[in-house]
Amino acid sequence: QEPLTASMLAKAPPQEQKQMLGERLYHLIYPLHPSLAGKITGMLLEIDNSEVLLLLESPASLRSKIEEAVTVLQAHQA
Amino acid sequence: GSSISWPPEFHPGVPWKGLQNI
Repeated sequence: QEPLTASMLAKAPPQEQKQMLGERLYHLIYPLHPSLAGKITGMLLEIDNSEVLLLLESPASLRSKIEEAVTVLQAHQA
Repeated sequence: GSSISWPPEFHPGVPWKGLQNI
């Protein structure tokens, strides 16, 4: 799968941009948190597209963001 | 939207509606 770039995103309508980012995020999150992947992806899609692109390029940043999201999610569900 | 349904859940292959419904 080729990397998603800002210029690729810019060619798509805003709604589709989130979709493209969501597909990438979901497939990275799923192996870590299968049961929460959809919700974590939904949370991360609230972040600015440019920041999500940075996360997709930086596995360590993404992982810490995922853990942050899981913490928030668990607190929210508690 | 209601706080109980937050966060919106992403499903691969399903068009993302996200926060547009709020």
